[in-house]
Amino acid sequence: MFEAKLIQGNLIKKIMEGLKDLVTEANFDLSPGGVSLQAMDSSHVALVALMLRGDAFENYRCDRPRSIGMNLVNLSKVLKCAGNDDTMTLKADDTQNNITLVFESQAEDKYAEVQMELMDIDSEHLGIPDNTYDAIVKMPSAQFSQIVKDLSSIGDTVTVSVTKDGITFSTSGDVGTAHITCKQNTSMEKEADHTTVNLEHPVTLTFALRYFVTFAKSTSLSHQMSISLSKELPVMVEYAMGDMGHIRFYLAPKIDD
Amino acid sequence: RSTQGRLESFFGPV
Repeated sequence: MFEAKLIQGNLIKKIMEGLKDLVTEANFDLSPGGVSLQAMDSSHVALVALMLRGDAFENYRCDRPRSIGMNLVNLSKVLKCAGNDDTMTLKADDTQNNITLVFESQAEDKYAEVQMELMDIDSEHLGIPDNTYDAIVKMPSAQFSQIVKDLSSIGDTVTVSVTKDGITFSTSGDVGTAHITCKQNTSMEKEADHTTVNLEHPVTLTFALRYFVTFAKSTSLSHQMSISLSKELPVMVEYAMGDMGHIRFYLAPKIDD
Repeated sequence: RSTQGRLESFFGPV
């Protein structure tokens, strides 16, 4: 038996916002420690890794580890039945090939129960090494989102360069070229507004910009996000959800011929 | 010219 209740059910809605444009179906790995997911986009250029710790849930019960496959388009439809302030309970019986989602209003005056079929999905997990990155930049997620949106109307690729002076996003297209630099800034009162640059070695990598725009759909999960870069390695873009878990995106760089 | 890398070129199977 698997059962888990989230007081802030809309967390699942927010997570789905970041997932559904990248992958259409995925296996959720249920274990006593929590719920995780790893899935690649169809072109195997980007990978999403989700982790929700068991203690992020109000009641968490997972009697045995199990993978449940879900069509994320269908899951998004089901989630429309949930109000933004509703609690969300997920239930999956080990002997059944479906999942039950229960949405309850905080005042307990509305109760919705939806059953959704599960599916068998062949998925391969990739081993992601614990990298020591050359550069880790933390910045407000709204700022990152704005930058990649703005640049995507100018060009298709983005060159990300980190030096001790800050992080620079550059693109070029028919319109012209654009460079946006964010310098380290920790003068603001709120830590979530800070930009910090943790640099081992300066690094420059080029990526397909549209994936960054997709990753930025997770902006509502966290005020801060981080970009971790190493020479000739996929970039890691992370949105941490406090001590509840995280969503991490990996994107393979463009390689010079 | 540059080509798009694939994740399998960087991360191995589990």
